[in-house]
Order: sequence, then structure tokens, then C-alpha cells
Amino acid sequence: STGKHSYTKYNDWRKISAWTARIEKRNPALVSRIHIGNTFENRPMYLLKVGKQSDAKKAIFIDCGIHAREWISPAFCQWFLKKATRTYGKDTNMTYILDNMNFYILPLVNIDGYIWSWTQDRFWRKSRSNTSDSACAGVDLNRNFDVAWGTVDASKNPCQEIYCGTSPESEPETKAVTTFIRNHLSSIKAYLTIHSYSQMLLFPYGYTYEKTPNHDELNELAKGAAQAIASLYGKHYNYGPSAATIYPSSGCSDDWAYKLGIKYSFTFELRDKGRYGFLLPESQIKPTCEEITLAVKFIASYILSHTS
Amino acid sequence: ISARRFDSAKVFRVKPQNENQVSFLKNLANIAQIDFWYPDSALHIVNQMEVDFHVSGDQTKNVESLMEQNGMHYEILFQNLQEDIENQLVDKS
Repeated sequence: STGKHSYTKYNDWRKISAWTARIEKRNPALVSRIHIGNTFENRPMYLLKVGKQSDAKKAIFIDCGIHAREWISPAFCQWFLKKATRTYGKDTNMTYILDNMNFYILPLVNIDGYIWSWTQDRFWRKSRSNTSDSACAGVDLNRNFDVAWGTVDASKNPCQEIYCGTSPESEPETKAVTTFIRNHLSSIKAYLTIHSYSQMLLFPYGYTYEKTPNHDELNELAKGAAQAIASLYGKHYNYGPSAATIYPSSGCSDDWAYKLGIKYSFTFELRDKGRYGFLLPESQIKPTCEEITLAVKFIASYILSHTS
Repeated sequence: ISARRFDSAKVFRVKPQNENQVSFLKNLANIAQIDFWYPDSALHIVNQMEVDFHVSGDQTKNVESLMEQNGMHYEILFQNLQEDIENQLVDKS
């Protein structure tokens, strides 16, 4: 691609990677870049920690781009970083949140797959690993987490789009995420994973129709977040537990985080409902990211006032 | 952008009205190469669910014909995916 990084355009990995270094350099008091592992093709995975430096703060972990073709997802992570750094000290709500909370933001989980979707196959979904005996490459990273792994819907066929890998956390990208979260579990109060499309706000469980012990609270929180989203451009986001709202699935990151003890775990499915699918135009990056930023701030404020 | 081309590739939306149509869609995935956009896979298809799937240009006629033979109403969300891929990166705002 040509040109420079832009928050209102889709950026290839080269630009995103350079941006992670730049945003840290320009905001040393607010942002730090952490190397959490490498991808299957040995690319470094960078996480950005954002928040006013202080000890023992609560944190929210956000990851983007688990599925390669969902380009609006990494665009959101970049947007949120921009919003955080540029409104800190100006917007009262954002300042309060960042003074009292850290965000761990992984702008792109599936780097290898994302590059593949730019250069080889626009609709590539999985990672690029080829550890199976099959000629088919890639694992659905959102079926590779160690929660009900390989049950319910996940496929053991490497040629399927929902292939769950050879074992739980078999993929280095999954391992990097889970290791970081385990090592910071005491501070992480919420886990948010950003996908597209279909405009939904989902919470556990996905692998069973059973309700979580805090179902009613999660449902209220999701309702409030959906209202925050709708307040900006009137976009309607459905919300509810994954299995009942969409369909049962297993090995997914939100269920894994919840089972690990992070009781506020959500999957965002961003715009739209099929008109554009994975081809959401660049003109919709800004409004989409703005409405989701409102929801994230709503959840962050709730976490600050309702968790110890 | 994207070495693989998607000329004449289409994305269909269907809503199965009964279990026969659900079975038909699941079998269709075995006959033709289908990339499910929603849900993630044929496994998840249930009655009355809106299903979006992408079919390559060389298979669209066959898939359309099979759907018509099975009384399956469909909507075409994308007529030519290659054009839409190229349009995605054009800022029209």
C-alpha cells in the first residue's frame, strides 16, 4: 500500500507496526509498547498499554483482529488508542478512566492472516500455521482457546474455516494472548474482543446454553453499552449470551477469559448487517469506531465503580 | 490488494424456511465451494436463520440453479465481489 498511516483508512501491517512504535514514542507518559510473543511466521506481536502510569490499577484487555478478514476490528483498536491519547486531559470521562485504569490493547492478534488478506486472499479468516498433516493452512484462532476446546462446533478438519487446531493453545498467537492475560490476571477486570460483522454485543457462555452466575448483570451492562452505541448514530446492536443469541461455539476467547475469572467478558461484532459484510467502506470507519468507543467507555466506567 | 481475484463472485443471503431447506444448505456446502460469511460455518445453520455466503464466479450459476430447484428464495448481496473489494478502499465521503 502507499501513503501514510491513517485512522480513517484501513492500514496494512507495515503501517500498523510502525504506528505502534510511533504512538508510544509520542505519548511516553501514557502509552508503552510490550512485546508479548511472535506469530507462527515469526512476526513480533505488540500490545499497547495505555493509562497514566501508577501502581496497582484495574485494567481492561482489548484484542482486535483475531479473524483476518474483519478489517474494521484492528481499525477500531487504532482508533481507540488515538481517542485515548488525544482526549486525555481534555475529556473528563476519558481522563478519569485513564487516571484510574489501564487498557491493554492488542491491535492485531492474527498478523499473519491479516497480511494474507491484504496480499493474497481478501477473505482469508484463519491464521497461517500449517502444523497439521493437511495441505490446508490456518487455524481459527477463536476456536483455539482452552475452554470446551474441540467440542460443540469446532472442526478437527484443517481445511474448514472453523478448524480448532491440534490442541488447545496450539497456536503461538493464542499462547501469547493467554500467557499475558494469566500473568496480569489480578488487575484485568474485563476482557473485550472485537470482531465483525452483524452488530452484536455478546457475552458468555458460547459453549453452552446455561447462563453465567452473573448473567443478569452482564445483560444489563450489554444493554447499557448497546444504548450508548445507539445514542450516536442510531445503530441497533443486538445483545445477549453468545450461544442463545447467535449459535453455540467452543474454544472462543470470551468464554476462556470468563472461565479464567474475568467476569466481564464481551465480544463486539461491529457494523454492519450484511450490506457490506467484511467490505465495510472506509467512510464508515470513523462512525463505527466512535460508537464503539462510547460503549467501551461505558463499560470502563462501570468496571471502575463496581469492582474492587 | 489480494492476489486472488473475485470477478463475478457473488454473496447470497438466504433464510431457510424448514428443515429440508436447512439440510439442502448444509449439503450445498459439500457440493460447491462455499465461504460462509454468516454464520461461521454450515454447521451453525438453523431454520429461519439469515445465512450469507460467498460463491466463486465459476460456481454461481450452478448454485443459483440448485437453490431455485429447491424452492429456496435468495437475495444477492454482492453481484461482483472484485468491484466491491476495490471500492472498499475508495473514500467516497
